[in-house]
Amino acid sequence: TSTIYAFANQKGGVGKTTTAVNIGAFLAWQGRRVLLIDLDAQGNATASVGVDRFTLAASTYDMFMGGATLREILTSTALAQLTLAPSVSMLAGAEVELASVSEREFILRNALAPLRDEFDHILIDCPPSLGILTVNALSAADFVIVPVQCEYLALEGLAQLMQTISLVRENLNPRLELFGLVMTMFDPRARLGAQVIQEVRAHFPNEIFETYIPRNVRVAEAPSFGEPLVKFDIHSRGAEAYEKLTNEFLMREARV
Amino acid sequence: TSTIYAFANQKGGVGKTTTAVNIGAFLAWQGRRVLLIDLDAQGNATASVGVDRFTLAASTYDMFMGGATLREILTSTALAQLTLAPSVSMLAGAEVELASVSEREFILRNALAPLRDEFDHILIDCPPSLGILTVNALSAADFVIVPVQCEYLALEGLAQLMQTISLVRENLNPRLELFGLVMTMFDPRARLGAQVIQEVRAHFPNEIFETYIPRNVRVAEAPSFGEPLVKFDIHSRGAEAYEKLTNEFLMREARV
Ligand SMILES: Nc1ncnc2c1ncn2[C@@H]1O[C@H](COP(=O)(O)OP(=O)(O)OP(=O)(O)O)[C@@H](O)[C@H]1O
Ligand SMILES: Nc1ncnc2c1ncn2[C@@H]1O[C@H](COP(=O)(O)OP(=O)(O)OP(=O)(O)O)[C@@H](O)[C@H]1O
Ligand SMILES: [Mg+2]
Ligand SMILES: [Mg+2]
Repeated sequence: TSTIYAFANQKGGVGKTTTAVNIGAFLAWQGRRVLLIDLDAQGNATASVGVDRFTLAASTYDMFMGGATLREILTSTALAQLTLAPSVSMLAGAEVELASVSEREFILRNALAPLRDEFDHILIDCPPSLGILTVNALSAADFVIVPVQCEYLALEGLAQLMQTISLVRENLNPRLELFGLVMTMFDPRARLGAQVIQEVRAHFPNEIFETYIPRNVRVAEAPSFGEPLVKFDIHSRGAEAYEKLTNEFLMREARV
Repeated sequence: TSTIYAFANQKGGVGKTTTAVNIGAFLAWQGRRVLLIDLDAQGNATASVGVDRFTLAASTYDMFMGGATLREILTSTALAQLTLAPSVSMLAGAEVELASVSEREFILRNALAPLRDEFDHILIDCPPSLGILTVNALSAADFVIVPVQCEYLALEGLAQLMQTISLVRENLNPRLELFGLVMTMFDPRARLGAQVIQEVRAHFPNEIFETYIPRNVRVAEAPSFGEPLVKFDIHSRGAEAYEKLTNEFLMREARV
């Protein structure tokens, strides 16, 4: 059966989508069967793997509203083994539309149950909030991966995120664990990056992935071509870091 | 009476907080009376002006829940003329806690009414979502300022943001207008930045501020000292750009 990972951090722009997409793509490139689920109304993960949101028949919005099963919304992507559950902007209304639905925290977990044996890895890209969509991801997941931008403001929200993870573990999903923190957009020339890493390491001594992702303009360019780095520019510094991170991910997975 | 500005964009990490804080600080530095309202549970605006969230008696959370008036939560900051309405992490629960409250879209607008004559400018920093807190900001505001990061993924959400602004104007706040788009984290060396600006200009020919904010590490360092750029490093490229942007802001304000 597959392992499910939620990529979560309520701080915006820290690399959740970029990390979920590129770990997913390198896993698929190595021949593993990967399902990428886009839970963000912005649809950045959908765009990053070359799927056009404006021509979709159905999306994760329909799954949450009960209009389609998860299997019915799956679509292929730029990579053979990478399957996507796409999102559309309507998802922005889910918080309010689900407010009075019972068991709303478990919609995704229940939708995933029949599909778990068809994939090796299931990766969920979360929006920048701790609302109902992120709670659904945390309720369905085995593990949480937290991308942390190497900037001061990204530190502020980590305590709150850990609190939320604990609350979900106590009330909704007892098996949920922190898989690790990924330091992103690291600029070795600036003092700030090293200071932030030191601060994070003080609070999470054993949970930081050894591979840091450098700031690299090719990473930011790839989504405009609808391609993950493994297809867009496999020799870029960004691609090399994400390949190394994916191998570290597999080693950690083998140990748990 | 004061003019009210909402700094909104559901895309995360595009510079909403940095732009609200630094325009606010340069206005205050020029002697104008400025109120900065932090509507993000992460409290980045609060931290950026040197206020300790963990010692606050009350915050915007208490205002939304009816436990305090806006006047009661105001606090001074690192700059004489800059007053803050601080936020705390409890604000993350507002979406659900307000779901069944009538007139919940107007809580902030009604709270601001008695204070409008005490400030020249009121600036509201929004979280990275289009939920009830951002809707409160848009319902209270005269104008919306949209920071747009010079990256491809930041383009995806602009259409949805404009749709939301139109919906608020039609249903909640007939006077709401787009004041302008601020291009942030511009890197003149990378092709991507110029391409994104060209794309934005194609859709918003007259609404882009002429001043682009460059990517500048001093901008990212300032919040760790709890100081806006005008105090932290007024001679940095980031500070010069925000001073120029503030003067452009004042010229535009004089014209409307
Ligand atoms: N290592 C990197 N180097 C350069 N740019 C990067 C890197 N990682 C991400 N980016 C860019 O930074 C921006 C933010 O990244 P991304 O959208 O993945 O963050 P996010 O956490 O998913 O954002 P949101 O909170 O809006 O969902 C994007 O424009 C992305 O292309
Ligand atoms: N011009 C700039 N140059 C360098 N770094 C910048 C610049 N503007 C903002 N930053 C940094 O980029 C990160 C994102 O900026 P900021 O937090 O202001 O965005 P935001 O839109 O408010 O994010 P969120 O969506 O989480 O509220 C922060 O770490 C900030 O310090
Ligand atoms: Mg994202
Ligand atoms: Mg912010």
